[in-house]
Amino acid sequence: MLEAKFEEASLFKRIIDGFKDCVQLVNFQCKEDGIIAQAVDDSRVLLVSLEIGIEAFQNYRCDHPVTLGIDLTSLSKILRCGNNTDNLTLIADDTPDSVLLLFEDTKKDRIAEYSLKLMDIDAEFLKIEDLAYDCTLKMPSPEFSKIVRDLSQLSDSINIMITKETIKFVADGDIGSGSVILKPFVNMDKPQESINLNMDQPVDLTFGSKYLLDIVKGSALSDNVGVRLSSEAPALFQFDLKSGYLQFFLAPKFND
Amino acid sequence: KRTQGTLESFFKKR
Repeated sequence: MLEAKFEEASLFKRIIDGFKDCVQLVNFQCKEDGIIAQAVDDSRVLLVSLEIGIEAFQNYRCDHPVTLGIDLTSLSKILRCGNNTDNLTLIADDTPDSVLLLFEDTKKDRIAEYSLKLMDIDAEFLKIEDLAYDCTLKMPSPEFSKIVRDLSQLSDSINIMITKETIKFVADGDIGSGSVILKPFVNMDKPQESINLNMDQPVDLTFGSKYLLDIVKGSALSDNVGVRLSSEAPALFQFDLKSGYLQFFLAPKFND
Repeated sequence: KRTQGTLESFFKKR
C-alpha cells in the first residue's frame, strides 16, 4: 500500500511541470524511503532523474515497493483539476492498475478524487555513478533561466565557458551574437542570490538550446540551480527539493 | 560544425 501525502498539491505540480515537456512515459518507483523516477528523452540526449524523499511529504507510507508507470500528459490533466493549496494524496495498492489522486481543500469540506490508469512502461533504469566534474557552479535559478531564454533566441547552441573567476555564456547565430559574463560573489543578506564557483579545470562546452530550455523549467522548484560540468561526462543541472532533487543530465555537443 | 552527443556511452544499464 502506498499513501503519499503532499501538504500542497502545488509541489507535485511543480515537480511534474519541471520535466513533463521533455519526457512522457515515466516509471515512478515507490519504496519505503521515498519515490524515485528516471527517464531519457526520445533523442537520448537528456536524462531526467527525480528523487522525492520522505521529508518532502506531510505523510508517507509505502509498505511494499511499487512501480507506477505514468503518462505525464495524462497526469498533468488531473493535476490541473486540483487547487494549488489542496492537500494531495497519492494512493495505490501493492499491484496497482491505477493510482488514486485525492485533493482535499484545507479550508472547506471539499474532496476531489481522481483515478489515473497506469501503464506498463518498458524502460531501463540507468545506473548513474558519481561522476568527476571539472567545475561546480551554484547560482540563482531565475538568473540561469533568463540567460538560457535570452541566448536561445539567437542560436540553437549555447556555449558555457568557465575559467578561474569567470563564467561566460555565449550564443552565436544567424541574426547576431550575445554573451553574458558572471563572476562568483557572496551576498551576505540574500545568500540565495550568491554565485558559487569551484573550478578544478577550465571548461568550454556547448549545449543544445532546446534542451537547456527544457531544463530551466525546473526553476520553479528551487531558488538555486547546481551546475556541474566536465569535458568527459554529461553536464548535471540540479534543482534541490526540501528532501530530494530534480536532476537533468545533458550530453554536450562536440566538434566534428 | 558541431554534432549533438548522446548519453549512451556515459551510463550503464542497471
